[in-house]
Amino acid sequence: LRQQRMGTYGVRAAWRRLPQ
Amino acid sequence: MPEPINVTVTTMDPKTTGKQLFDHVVNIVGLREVWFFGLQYVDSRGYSTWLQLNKKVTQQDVKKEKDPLQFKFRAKFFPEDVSEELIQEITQRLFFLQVKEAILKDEIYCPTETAVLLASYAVQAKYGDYNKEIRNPGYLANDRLLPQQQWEERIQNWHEEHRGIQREGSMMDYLKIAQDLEMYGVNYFEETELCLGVDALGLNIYEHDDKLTPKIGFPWSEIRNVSFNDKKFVLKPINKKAPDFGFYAPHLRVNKQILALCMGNHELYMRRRKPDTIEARE
Repeated sequence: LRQQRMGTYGVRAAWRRLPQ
Repeated sequence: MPEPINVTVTTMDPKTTGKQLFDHVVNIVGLREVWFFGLQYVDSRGYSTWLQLNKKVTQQDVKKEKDPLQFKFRAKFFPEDVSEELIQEITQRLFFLQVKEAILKDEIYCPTETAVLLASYAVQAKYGDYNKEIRNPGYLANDRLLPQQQWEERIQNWHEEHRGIQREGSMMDYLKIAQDLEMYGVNYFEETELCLGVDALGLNIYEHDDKLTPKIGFPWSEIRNVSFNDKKFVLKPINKKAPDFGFYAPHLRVNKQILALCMGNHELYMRRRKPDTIEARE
């Protein structure tokens, strides 16, 4: 339940997850 | 120009996910530029929201009084530049219809002169070239073009100028002008204490009485992280010396929606900036 009440998105970190 | 039609999709399978439903709809429409679109619904509390693709449809808070469940197929994300990114004719037409509707409903503010010019492109898209032999005065009387109808002559003057522009060209000319309107492509959240706008380029903060000019803008390139904890939403700038920007939303689910829109818009933002574009990969 606790997890559903929080959320995060790393805008800068997202660049690293992009498929090359 | 076909009028927009309401489509009801029913499913027998309670396990159907949002993605299965969405894929079905885009297949029927023949749409390939799917990343801009989503299925919108009204939740049990009466708020408009987007169907999540990775969850079962029945697990989502779709208003149950309506049987069958009702969804609107709409653009959820907007391109930074329509002429660069909207390739398929069906995509162009869906954007054209949606933006035109938003302008006519005053959801996107449009100055009168621009509204007249846009209306003339809508007329060109619908009727083709202006021909004074067959277009008698009153030829636009039954069309929804502007909030008030007394502008026919001014629209007609522009309409005459568009001779030779094909239907698809007219719709794109319409969108190329409309995309420069301040409120185009912005998802506003007005229930928050400050008015928030999420769009293709980042987050903007507005005062409630002026949704045209942001008080502060945070382009994606200047944001390190966005997050929420219950009703509090926090934006951390890349610049460590700059203070975090936080605000409270009235409901947790508003924060979930804001975060989902941030993720979707930023995903498209990143893909546009890769040498291998979405269109090329498709």
